[in-house]
Amino acid sequence: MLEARLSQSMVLKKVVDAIKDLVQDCNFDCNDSGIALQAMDNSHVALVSMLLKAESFEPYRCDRNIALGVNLVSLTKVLRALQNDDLVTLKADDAPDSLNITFESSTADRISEYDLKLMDIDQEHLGIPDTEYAATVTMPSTEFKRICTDLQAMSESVTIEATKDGIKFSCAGDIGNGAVTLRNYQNVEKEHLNVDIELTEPVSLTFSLKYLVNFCKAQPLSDRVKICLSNEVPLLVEYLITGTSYLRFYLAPKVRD
Amino acid sequence: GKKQQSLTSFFTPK
Repeated sequence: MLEARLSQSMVLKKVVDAIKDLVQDCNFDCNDSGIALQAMDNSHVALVSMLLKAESFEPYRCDRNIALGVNLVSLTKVLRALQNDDLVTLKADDAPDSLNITFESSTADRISEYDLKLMDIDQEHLGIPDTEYAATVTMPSTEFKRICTDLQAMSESVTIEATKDGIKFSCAGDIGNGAVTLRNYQNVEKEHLNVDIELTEPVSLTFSLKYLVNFCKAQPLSDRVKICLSNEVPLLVEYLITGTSYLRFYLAPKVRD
Repeated sequence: GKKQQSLTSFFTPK
């Protein structure tokens, strides 16, 4: 059986809020190392990959592999009841029909209990090749969100170019062109504002802004975001959750027709 | 114009 208690319960809500517009039904795959999720969007352009490691929970117990087939719209309805400092506990049998979710207020004077019906989801797992990315950019997540949102107002697509001079996000639309360039930036006092660009070779790739803006719904999870690029392979956008738990998004590029 | 690639051409089922 599964029993997993999360003190940073808002993490669960933020993860679900970040992915529910991209994927609807997905398996939460539980085993002794933690709770994982991998799901592609309907158009097979983007992929969500989440891992909440066992260390993120206290206690965490899962004796065997359990797949929790969850409709995220339904889970969102349950998570509406979650309040800021609540502890959340997830419980399920080995072959569960439902997921038991308990919220406890930090003062332990309120316990809310929900059973969410589960579904059988036949989901293919994709092998994601280990990639040495040509460019890795770590930057404030709010900045990334602003750039994507601003450029989406002008165009459907953005070209991301990483060179030794910086990282340039540019777009061309009916009303004209726009571009934002970021350079390496170090702020010793406010490290969360740093822009770190690691480059082994120049990269230029084009992506749909609709998906990137969607990924930015994960912004509340972390004040930093990591963007990994290599020519002619999918983009990786990563938000670290707590410790080494993560939420990753992959996006296939657009290529010249 | 540019054409959207599919992720399945990069990542294959396990």
